[in-house]
Amino acid sequence: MKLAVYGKGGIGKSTTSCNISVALAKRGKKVLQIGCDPKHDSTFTLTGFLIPTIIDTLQAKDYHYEDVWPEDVIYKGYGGVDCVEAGGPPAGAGCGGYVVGETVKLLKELNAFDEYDVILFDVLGDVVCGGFAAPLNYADYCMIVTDNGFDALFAANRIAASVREKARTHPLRLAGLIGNRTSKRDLIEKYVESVPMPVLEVLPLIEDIRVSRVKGKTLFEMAEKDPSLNYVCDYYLNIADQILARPEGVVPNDSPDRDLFALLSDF
Amino acid sequence: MKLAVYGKGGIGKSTTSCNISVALAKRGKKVLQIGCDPKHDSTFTLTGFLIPTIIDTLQAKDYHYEDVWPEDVIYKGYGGVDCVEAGGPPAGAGCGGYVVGETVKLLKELNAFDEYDVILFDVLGDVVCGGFAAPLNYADYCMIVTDNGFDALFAANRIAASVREKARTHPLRLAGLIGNRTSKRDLIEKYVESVPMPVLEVLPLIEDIRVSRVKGKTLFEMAEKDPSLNYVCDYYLNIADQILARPEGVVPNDSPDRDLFALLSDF
Ligand SMILES: Nc1ncnc2c1ncn2[C@@H]1O[C@H](COP(=O)(O)OP(=O)(O)O)[C@@H](O)[C@H]1O
Ligand SMILES: Nc1ncnc2c1ncn2[C@@H]1O[C@H](COP(=O)(O)OP(=O)(O)O)[C@@H](O)[C@H]1O
Ligand code: SF4
Ligand SMILES: [Mg+2]
Ligand SMILES: [Mg+2]
Repeated sequence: MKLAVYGKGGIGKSTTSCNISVALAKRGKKVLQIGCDPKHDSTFTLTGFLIPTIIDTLQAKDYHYEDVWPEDVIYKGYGGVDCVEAGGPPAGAGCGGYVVGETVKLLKELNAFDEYDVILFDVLGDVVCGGFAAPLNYADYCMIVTDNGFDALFAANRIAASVREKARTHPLRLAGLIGNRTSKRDLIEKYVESVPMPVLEVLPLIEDIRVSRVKGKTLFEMAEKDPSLNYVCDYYLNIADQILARPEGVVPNDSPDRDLFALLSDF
Repeated sequence: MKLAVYGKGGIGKSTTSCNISVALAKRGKKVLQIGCDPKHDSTFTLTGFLIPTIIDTLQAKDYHYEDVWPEDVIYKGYGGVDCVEAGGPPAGAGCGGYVVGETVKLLKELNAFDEYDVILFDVLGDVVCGGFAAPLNYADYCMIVTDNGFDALFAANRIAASVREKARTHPLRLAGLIGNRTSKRDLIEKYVESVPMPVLEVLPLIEDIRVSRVKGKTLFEMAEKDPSLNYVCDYYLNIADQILARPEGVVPNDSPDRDLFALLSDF
């Protein structure tokens, strides 16, 4: 099963992805997480450090694929989750799509693309052009991380539109929204009323989650020493369990942009 | 003179751009603002509504450039500023670079690209791939809008790297940073210490600026009825005056990503 987690930059995609990956591993799955964000810090709380990107490694090897070994690009993270950072296009040049394409190609050459129960792509969702939509070509489900604000929901709608576009030619479904860092849900509710899709979970702002990034640890690792954090892990286990149940998912009917402005913004 | 305003999504690029455009017009310049963000609301506070995007218009005319008149795509905004929305690539397909390229091509065909004293491109800066770097090909100066947080400064560094890349083949300089919605400057100061560049202005979070978007008006238009807002307009006039003075600018020496994480984030 392949998952793609999208959302606006800074919304909590990577934090959420790392914890979902560990939750899936807790359910006995062999998981690979692939970061697809120019910020290339997707797997930081799984490994505790910034792993080199695929492009870094390929450049160091002068693009000789035959000289690249799995351990050059796949790093072991917490909970048995394997980690890869695709990174982003070089600044001012190149294309996000090329980077994702190269990453998948290399993993296939290393026979590392089909040996996992779950592969999770963590993807920047601010643009969702042809390039950044590339992970959707491989995904069975897309999950969108959003808060209760206009900008993140506008990005969510473009992501939903991309899923609809790709679902015409790929077996892709939208599993739903993950609300994050918010206790309010009024705009999220308004949005899903006009563009029906499941809301898998809504996580409030939790200081321990913010701290997890400073510590370079997932909530699961922190909960080993502080069991009072188990309630936070339950959010992520709940998401993992819903995905493992192979939900129907939806082919969303995104809202026209103008309607979205009228619906969600205080214009 | 051509300007490119970049920054992370939601940082305040469009609000800042519209007010800078009016400030330049107050100084007697004929200004065109071109929005280059999939959110296509760049010129909203200049016009008070969402103008159709270039791609919308071209599609409506079946891409017959000869049937497109200037008034189909160029809308009159407040203070005599003309407005164009390039928009973004269709969700899940296409390329941000194509949209910008088509926009400039069309404006040149309409003899509208060289009749302005200033053209200001308002560009989404989360990715700065080859596509979203396209406006830098036309710009004399780039300005980067940031707050005092890690994500926006990480984006700023990638934008600076793109300017350095483009400055090798174009007469482009980085005019500097515009801090926005922040009263703290410690991370901004840390960043410019390691990557020297001017800080043109720092605007705190001002409720009237947030409200300006709700009202669909620039601060200049609001100050007509409420002169106590003149102090806010002064921030933008200060930026405009610095740019009109044709500063030296810099070819920034962006920081390697890993250093940036060590420098700015609380990892
Ligand atoms: N529910 C939450 N509560 C508090 N902080 C959060 C939460 N989710 C994410 N964060 C924090 O938000 C910041 C951005 O998260 P990150 O996962 O890096 O975002 P993205 O991958 O979308 O850019 C991090 O500092 C992270 O710790
Ligand atoms: N200095 C400021 N103080 C308060 N609110 C601001 C300020 N600058 C921008 N905003 C608000 O921030 C939001 C995002 O601004 P916008 O210009 O649309 O961002 P961008 O174009 O970068 O996506 C808007 O609601 C705007 O009114
Ligand atoms: S397809 Fe997307 S990532 Fe690739 S160059 Fe174009 S805008 Fe950039
Ligand atoms: Mg991330
Ligand atoms: Mg904008």
